[in-house]
Formats: sequence, structure tokens, C-alpha cells
Amino acid sequence: MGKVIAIANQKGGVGKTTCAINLGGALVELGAKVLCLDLDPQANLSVGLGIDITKLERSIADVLVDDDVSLASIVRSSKTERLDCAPATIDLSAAEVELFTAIGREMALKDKLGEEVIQRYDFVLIDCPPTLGLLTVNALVAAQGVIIPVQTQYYALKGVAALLKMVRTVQARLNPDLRVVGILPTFYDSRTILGREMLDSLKDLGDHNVFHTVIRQWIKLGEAPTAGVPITKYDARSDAAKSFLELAREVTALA
Amino acid sequence: MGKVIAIANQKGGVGKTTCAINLGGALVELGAKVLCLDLDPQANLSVGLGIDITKLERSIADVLVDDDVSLASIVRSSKTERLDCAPATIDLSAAEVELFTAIGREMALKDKLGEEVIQRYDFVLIDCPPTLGLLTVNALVAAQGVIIPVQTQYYALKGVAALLKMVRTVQARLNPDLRVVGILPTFYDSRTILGREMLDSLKDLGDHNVFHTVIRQWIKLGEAPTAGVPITKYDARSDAAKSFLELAREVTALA
Ligand SMILES: Nc1ncnc2c1ncn2[C@@H]1O[C@H](COP(=O)(O)OP(=O)(O)OP(=O)(O)O)[C@@H](O)[C@H]1O
Ligand SMILES: Nc1ncnc2c1ncn2[C@@H]1O[C@H](COP(=O)(O)OP(=O)(O)OP(=O)(O)O)[C@@H](O)[C@H]1O
Ligand SMILES: [Mg+2]
Ligand SMILES: [Mg+2]
Repeated sequence: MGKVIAIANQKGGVGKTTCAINLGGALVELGAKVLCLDLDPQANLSVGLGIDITKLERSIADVLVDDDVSLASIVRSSKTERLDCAPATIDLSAAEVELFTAIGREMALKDKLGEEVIQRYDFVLIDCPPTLGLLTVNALVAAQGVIIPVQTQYYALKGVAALLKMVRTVQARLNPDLRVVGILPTFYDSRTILGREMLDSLKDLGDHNVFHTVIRQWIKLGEAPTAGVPITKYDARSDAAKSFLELAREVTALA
Repeated sequence: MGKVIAIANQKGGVGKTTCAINLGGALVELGAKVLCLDLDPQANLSVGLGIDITKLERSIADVLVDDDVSLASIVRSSKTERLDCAPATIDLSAAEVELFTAIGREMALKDKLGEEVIQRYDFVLIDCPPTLGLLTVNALVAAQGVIIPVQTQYYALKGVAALLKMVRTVQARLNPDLRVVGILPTFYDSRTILGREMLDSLKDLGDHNVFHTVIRQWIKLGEAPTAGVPITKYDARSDAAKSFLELAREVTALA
């Protein structure tokens, strides 16, 4: 049975999409079958996996607001074998507004993420937008775990407490199975005092697991999306690819 | 009469807050009086200007939803002379939800940003959250100009068209005075092919002004917020400070 993991942080630009795509790519290298589900109207995950979102007739927005549209019907294969994508478009913004007044609005994704899809994959990774709104709540309700990428920067650390508070509220009211798989330090630069200080603060935040794997800043991680593939395909021998393989092993052991 | 400029981009982590604080600091160095207004529930601008947001009785959230609370009543001075702040807290998330069903919900900020505040400043800079929601729309309706920071990265370029479309809609329906002051390339690294290619694509995007000033990646820009001051105070002789002074001259000439 596939493990559903949300990748969330309301702070923008911390590497959520980069984590979803490249952890997905690395899990595939370890033999897993993975579905990457795009829950951000920016649709960076879909674009980063090489999907032409201008040609999509249906996307995750339809699945959330239209009972007749199943999740399975919008899943597409990506350029990478065993790595599928449930794509998003900008329509997801309007779907979020429509969901606002729906009954059971926080369960819209969970209702559609049924056995018949989950059992086809070892992991379902959900990429979240940079807000704590209804889309992120839907991801946390549908998931069993959440990975929190946090830039080793001052502003990024400030926001983690608010996210952990929301996770606790979702656990208490909507999804008791939800747990924090780990906090992932990103954009780490060990040469700077700021980087080292922020990494230490991250580890002192509380009793949550902080991954041993630390994602440094690598130019290739910014290049791979232009080719529509994860780093494990773009440059398998790179340090960046090795780091995500290490992360994939940690996640497999923990999940 | 003060110029009101929104700093907006729904893509996360592109340097909106960094631009608001450091452009503000640089304008002050050129002799201007500046108000930085925080319209992001993450409150990074408020924190980056050294405001202790845990001790605030009132913030921008109260101004938006309570007729009795004026903008002037929440303005505080920062550690930097002639650079004031209208702070935010996490309460702004709840205020955005409350605004959703209010009559004239897009004009809530414009109504409160009256003459008596604007005429005390040469510039009012509004920091926006990483979404195209109601808070960003309020900023675009209240402003005469918008500055769009764009990372010279693949995903960041993809989102600019959607933002420019929203700007056109706001101009047509709610604020005919609004115009794009300029697109600001950020995190630029001229040593990489990706950086140079993305900068070229940015310039080809359309007939909008792209600032001559380009903000490169400087560690000190990540350090300055820990001291609660703009880069012009944190390290006045740094390349980062010089770049923002150059930007301030461009903005003063254009505004
Ligand atoms: N470790 C890294 N090294 C270098 N570049 C990176 C790294 N991680 C992400 N990037 C690049 O930085 C930018 C921000 O990352 P990404 O878009 O994954 O963050 P995000 O949290 O998903 O952003 P958003 O909040 O907008 O959804 C992207 O252009 C990405 O290619
Ligand atoms: N040119 C730069 N060089 C180095 N670090 C930078 C630069 N600009 C911003 N930063 C750092 O990168 C991070 C992201 O920048 P910032 O928070 O200003 O972006 P933002 O667009 O306001 O993010 P959000 O979408 O979350 O509001 C911050 O930690 C900031 O200190
Ligand atoms: Mg993303
Ligand atoms: Mg910001």
C-alpha cells in the first residue's frame, strides 16, 4: 500500500517542488513506483516533470470539484519511467475558491485519493503551494506523513512553528495518522556562519526528526526542470543526485 | 505626495521582502521618508525590520477589518531613521478570510491608505504574500506602481505572465492608475548559463521595463534581517548595498 506524503511549507521558495520531483526521481531509482501530485496552481511540479499544461483538458482542479472526474483519469506518465504525475493548472486557484463553501471542504482530496490509485504506487508525493490555505490542509488530511523543507535562512526558520501548529490541529481534528516524517534543511551552505547557525537552530526546534541528509545549493537543481526530468536522470553522477538518493533511503526507512 | 508601490510575485522566495526592506533602506539613504507596509501573514518584513511581532496589540489585520482602527495608529518606527513600518502578524490570514465576503473587499486597503498617511512619506512600499489572492489584489488596487522581483530561474519565469494578466485585470476594473514600474531580476549569477539565459528571456517577455539594476546572490542579504536593518545599514560599503542604491535611483527617476 502506497505511502502518501505531503511536502509543505508556507514559506515561499524553500525547495518544496524541487524536493517532490527529485525525491520522486530518487525513490524510482531505488525501485519504487511513485505518483507526484501537484496541488499548487503555479503548476511548477507539472512543468518540472515535462508536462505541457497548456494542452491538458482535465487536471487536479476538476478532480477536487467534480464528482465525476476521478484522480486516475488525470494521471499521466512523465518522461521518467515509473514516475507518474497528477498535474495542476492555474484553474486550481478557482477550484480552491469554489471549495471554500463546500461541505467537508478539507476532505475533497482524501475522498478522491482512494485505494485504486494508492495501491498502484509505493509513494504518492503531494507538492503544496506556499500558503497555509485550503489546498495545503487538503494535502495534510489526505497524507500519512509530511516532509517540511526549510531553507537554512532567517525568515524560513521563523515560519516553521506556525506550520507545526497547523499540523497538530489537523492531527487533532481531521487526520490522527498524520505525522512529521522529517524536516529537510535546504539551500545549505556550510561555508557561511549564517548557514551553520540556522542549521543548528533547526535541530533545536523541537522533538521532530531532522533528516541527516542536507540539500546544498547546486546549480544543476535549477537546470534539471528545463529538461523536464529529476536530477537522477538529468545528471545521475552529480552530488545533488547523490543527496536525493540518500534522502530517498532515509524516507524509505522512516515511512 | 507619496508614491505607493506594491512589490508582488506569486512565486515564492524570489526576494519580495528583501526588495521591500532594502529598496526602502536605499531610498532613505537618498533622503526620502519611507513607509514599509507588511501585507503578508508570514510577517517577514516586520521581523526583518526588527519589530517584535509577539508584542503587537494591533497590526494591519485590524486596519483591514475594523473601521475604527486607522493605518496611522499601527505605524511604528524601525531601527532605521525615516524608515517606518506598518506591521503584520499571523492574524492577517484570518483577516483575509473575513474580507472574502465583505462588500468592496478589494478596496479595503485603499480606503485606509488615505492622504493623511501618504503625504507623510515619499514612498509607501507594500510587501505582498506569495499568492494572487485577496491581499495581493488589495495591494494592486491601493498602489500606483508595482515592482515584480523575478528570480533568474526556470519556474520563476513561468509565473510572470499570470501576474501580468492579473495586473491588466486590476487596471481595467479597479485601478486605472496602476502601472508596472519594472521587473527586477534577482538571485542573478552571471557565471551560469542558466542565469544568463533566464535574464535574456526576462528581457524578451514583453514591453515592460526591466530594471538595469540586477540583484545578485549575496550572503549578506540573508544576514541583514537577523540584525533587523536594511543592507544599507548592515553593511553600507557592500556590493549588495550599492545595488539597492542603484535601484533606488532608478525607481526615483521612474516613479
Ligand atoms: N538546493 C537547490 N539548489 C539550487 N537551486 C535550487 C535548490 N532547490 C531549489 N532550487 C531552485 O530554487 C527555486 C525555488 O525552489 P522551488 O521552486 O522548488 O521552491 P518551492 O518551495 O517549491 O517554491 P514555491 O514556494 O514558489 O512553491 C527554483 O527555481 C529551483 O529550481
Ligand atoms: N539577492 C539575494 N541574495 C542572497 N539571499 C537572498 C537574496 N534575496 C533574498 N535572499 C534570501 O532568500 C530568502 C528568500 O527571500 P525573500 O524572503 O525576500 O523572498 P520572498 O519573495 O519575500 O519570499 P516569500 O514568497 O516567502 O514571501 C530569504 O531568506 C532572504 O534573506
Ligand atoms: Mg513549489
Ligand atoms: Mg516575503
